[in-house]
Amino acid sequence: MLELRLVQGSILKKVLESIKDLVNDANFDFSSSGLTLQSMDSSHIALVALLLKSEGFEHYRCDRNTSMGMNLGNMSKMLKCAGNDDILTIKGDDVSDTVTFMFTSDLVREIFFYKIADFEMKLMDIDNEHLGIPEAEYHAIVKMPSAEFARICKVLASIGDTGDIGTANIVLRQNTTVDKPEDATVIEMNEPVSMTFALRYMNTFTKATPLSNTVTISLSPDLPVVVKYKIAEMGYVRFYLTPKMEE
Amino acid sequence: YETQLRLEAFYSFN
Repeated sequence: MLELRLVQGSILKKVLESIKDLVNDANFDFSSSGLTLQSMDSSHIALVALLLKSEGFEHYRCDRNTSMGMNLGNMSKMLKCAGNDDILTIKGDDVSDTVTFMFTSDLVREIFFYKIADFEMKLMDIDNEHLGIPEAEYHAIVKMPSAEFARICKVLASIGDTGDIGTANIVLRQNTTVDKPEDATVIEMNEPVSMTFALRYMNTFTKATPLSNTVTISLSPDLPVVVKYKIAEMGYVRFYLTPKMEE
Repeated sequence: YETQLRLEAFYSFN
């Protein structure tokens, strides 16, 4: 028996929008501690790791560890039927090969009418190997406004990475003299680091911008970059991308 | 010439 209720159903909608362009199908792993997902893109260059902790749900019941394979495009279509203020309930069981998403509008219930919409989606078998990713010490960790990071990636990608039309340089300096802490740019650097990444992937990661006001980028020369969007009170979406290296 | 290794080159499968 699996039953989860998320008051802010829009969080799962945003999560889906942030990962569906990177990964087509993925296993959602449910345990008593929460919901996790780890999946690589088809080229094994980038990886997404999601954590939504059980404490972040209004109601969370997971009798035994369950893995549900879902097509993220189809799931996104179903979640788009939910209003942004809707409460989302996810239901599953051990015997059927479907998962049910239920959307309820609490605001309407308070008046006199109770709207319930439910969508049943077919599950799929996905052979999904997990990578063991140990915690690492990074040479540099940048915490900055997520919208600014998205803007930088978009601008650089529009100029392109071939050098055909010219070059672009953007320098981002530490800036902590801001009114709101989420507007700060904080650079923790243990050692200088210089790396090259495929902008196409970085741009895909920035689809997670609506999930968090800030983004954390962790860099070490011999490791994939980690781009992390914290989901307040619940967990995170982390993206990993291997660097381009000179051969 | 630039190359991009797969993630398995950095992390091992569980």
